[in-house]
Amino acid sequence: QGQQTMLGKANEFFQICDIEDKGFIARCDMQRLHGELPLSQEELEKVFDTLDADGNGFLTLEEFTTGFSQFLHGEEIP
Amino acid sequence: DPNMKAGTTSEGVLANFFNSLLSKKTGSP
Repeated sequence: QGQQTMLGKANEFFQICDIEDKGFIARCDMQRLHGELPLSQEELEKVFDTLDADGNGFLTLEEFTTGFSQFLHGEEIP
Repeated sequence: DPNMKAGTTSEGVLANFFNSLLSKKTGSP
């Protein structure tokens, strides 16, 4: 059940970033989050690079979910 | 290691990002 919740959240967050509902997140989509999230352009770029494991310039839901999963396992959520 | 400063590592930035998304979802009415 925890896994399902995690997948649901990852999906929800993916939708926030995938503004045009393309099915992937491009670098410019990430930069549009600047202003919505308290992160600098530089930090958003770094997030994108970290999540984009294969470095093809597009973030798929799978890559996004993997990153989110790593975050959940590496960080305690209060 | 100068690249391992707290908060500037990939993990730190990623944590920041997801925490922001979490609070965005739960913090707004």
